[in-house]
Amino acid sequence: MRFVRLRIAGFKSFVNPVEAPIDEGVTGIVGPNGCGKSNFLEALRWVMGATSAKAMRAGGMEDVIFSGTTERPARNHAEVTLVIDNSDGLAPSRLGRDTVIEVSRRITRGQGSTYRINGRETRARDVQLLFADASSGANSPALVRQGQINELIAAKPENRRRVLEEAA
Amino acid sequence: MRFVRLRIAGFKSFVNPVEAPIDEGVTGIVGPNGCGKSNFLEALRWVMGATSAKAMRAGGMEDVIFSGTTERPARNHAEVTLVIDNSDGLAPSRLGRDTVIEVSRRITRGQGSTYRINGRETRARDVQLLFADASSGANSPALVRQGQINELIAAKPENRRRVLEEAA
Amino acid sequence: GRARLREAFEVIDGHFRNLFQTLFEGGEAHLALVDSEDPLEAGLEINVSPPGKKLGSLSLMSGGEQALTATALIFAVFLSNPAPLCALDEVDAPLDDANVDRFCRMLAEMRRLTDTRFVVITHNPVTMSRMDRLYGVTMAERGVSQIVSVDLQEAERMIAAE
Amino acid sequence: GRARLREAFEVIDGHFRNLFQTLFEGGEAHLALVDSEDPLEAGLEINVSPPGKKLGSLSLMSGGEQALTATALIFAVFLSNPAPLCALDEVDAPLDDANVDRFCRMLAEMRRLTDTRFVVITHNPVTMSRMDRLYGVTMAERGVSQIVSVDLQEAERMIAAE
Ligand SMILES: Nc1ncnc2c1ncn2[C@@H]1O[C@H](COP(=O)(O)OP(=O)(O)OP(=O)(O)O)[C@@H](O)[C@H]1O
Ligand SMILES: Nc1ncnc2c1ncn2[C@@H]1O[C@H](COP(=O)(O)OP(=O)(O)OP(=O)(O)O)[C@@H](O)[C@H]1O
Ligand SMILES: [Mg+2]
Ligand SMILES: [Mg+2]
Repeated sequence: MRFVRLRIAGFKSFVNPVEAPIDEGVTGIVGPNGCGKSNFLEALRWVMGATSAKAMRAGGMEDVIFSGTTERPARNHAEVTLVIDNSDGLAPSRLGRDTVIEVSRRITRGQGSTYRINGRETRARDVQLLFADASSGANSPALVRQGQINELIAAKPENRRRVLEEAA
Repeated sequence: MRFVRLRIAGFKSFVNPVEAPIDEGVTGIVGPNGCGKSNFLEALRWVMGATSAKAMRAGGMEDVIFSGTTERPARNHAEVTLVIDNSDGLAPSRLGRDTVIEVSRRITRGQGSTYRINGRETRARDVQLLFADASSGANSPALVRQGQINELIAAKPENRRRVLEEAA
Repeated sequence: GRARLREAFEVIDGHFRNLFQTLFEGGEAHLALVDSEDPLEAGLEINVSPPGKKLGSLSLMSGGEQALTATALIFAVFLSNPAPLCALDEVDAPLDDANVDRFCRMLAEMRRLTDTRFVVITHNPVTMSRMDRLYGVTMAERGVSQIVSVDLQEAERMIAAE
Repeated sequence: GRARLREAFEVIDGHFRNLFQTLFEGGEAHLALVDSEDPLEAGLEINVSPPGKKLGSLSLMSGGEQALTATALIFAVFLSNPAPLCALDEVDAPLDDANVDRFCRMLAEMRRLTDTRFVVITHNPVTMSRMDRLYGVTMAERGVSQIVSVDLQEAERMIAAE
């Protein structure tokens, strides 16, 4: 199971649709303060089924929808799609034998989130399980938020232990 | 009241005596990770009467004494002296009319800290009051520890308010 | 007691609003005491409206924007009661070059407005270039610190890979 | 449950000890479960003995040393159960050039040992120069993000003062 592409539309500052390939090896993301780099990573964690708005720097989950600028009105939807290459067939078999799996999450103001796997509506739980099986949930220790290293250093020992639990 | 010079001996990695002038304007301190820059600032807060070992990254206050390397044995004392130019006469009058005030703090293993002002032994409280009167205690908001900006950002609102209290 | 804290709050909020407007041209920010009528029990909220955006809390800003805003708060508190010494340990770490420049200009303004002496620990070459003088801390002998005056070129060599 | 956590702990501790020794040539570090016999209740301590120094807790190290050590712990956890994607948001911020180089070599080792794809957000020119490719995020229109492929020169211009 390999993550190969991320599509974002209406999520935080990514109001215009963007599509980013995720290729092999190490991809660097650069840009000035406030340009949207952390928003990009948050979109990835969000489509994987993240449930904590707080971990997205949001008061409520609707805060991830583009909230407008002086030039542009707020949007009503945000949608993120993660494209997974399953040609090694290692994704959970309940997803069938598709070689490409598209996982989408869409949130609408006042209506919450809906999830789809290859176009078919599915429950949040199924998406979370898909990624948990691949040891890659939205809370995976491999997804290090800005400032999380400092939190780990300052954490009480019992909170640090949870990092181990996520991986076990 | 102007701080003009800091002398350090035996405090953390400053086992060899050092003397640093503190001149007008902005002095930059540079060097690789782990070379002693934060230790230098901690020595300054320590001589001003800091009481929290934890805020010095120490388990107990004796941990600020040079603890030795493979080449050098641990020391038994640490001493820091802050030289204050009082030619504007604005220091608290109980210190007399000295134009130069030297505040020293010395800690000895197993015996705790002693303080001196111009060579005369004094209580910790008097040193803390001296600096508090100058709105410059060891906990002054003007002394920003490494990572403290992040703490301020993440702090609960009631803890942030304490920053105001220190200044009022 | 309470009256002094309210008064300090007004002064600090005034400085903070000005500093923020200078840093984020076109934006606005202000402080608020919340959760209690009693200022000794209240919480301190930081409300920001970055240029072109809506009002929100500090937590909605990016990492670098939050750091610059929190530094402006520190300087606002400082201005309300300037200490003889102000020391800053690596506060410029999360800032990009444009924001490091804004930080340095804010620091220069603090230097202009007060007699305070400033000590700034930094790894950032832009910040280093704006200092009045530089001290390098070294460990020629492992685990033993020494401090020496350095010029900008020596400082840049010091922070470069060994 | 408990047995799996103990087993995961042993594997992670093994990776962590190796990573630390590679990073801090001549030093030693290890993890410990403390405060309870039950691993589901215990705390995770990080004990370090930097080169030439005595054993102490992580809190005795400098800011940059702590960050590099905590990053080694993250990679140790990662190696015990490699995820298809690993994303790091500005973990190199407190590191000097020598430690950024060590971080990049550790990251290259993770890349060599696994099929994982890595995404690294950074402001550091040294880190940028070691990436397989670079994406620049920009806001040509205020408040609206766009993402484009950039080469190293374009990336350096992007992070330089506007
Ligand atoms: N719902 C939203 N709608 C529109 N813009 C938003 C929304 N949520 C956040 N933003 C904007 O996104 C910007 C933050 O982006 P982000 O945190 O990704 O920056 P960054 O590139 O990581 O910066 P840094 O280098 O400082 O960490 C902020 O300026 C914020 O105003
Ligand atoms: N009591 C002590 N005796 C001897 N050495 C000590 C003592 N306490 C701390 N140290 C050493 O001082 C070093 C830390 O110094 P310091 O925190 O000042 O580094 P720094 O220059 O601020 O680095 P960074 O850029 O990473 O923040 C550590 O390597 C630590 O081992
Ligand atoms: Mg960010
Ligand atoms: Mg430091």
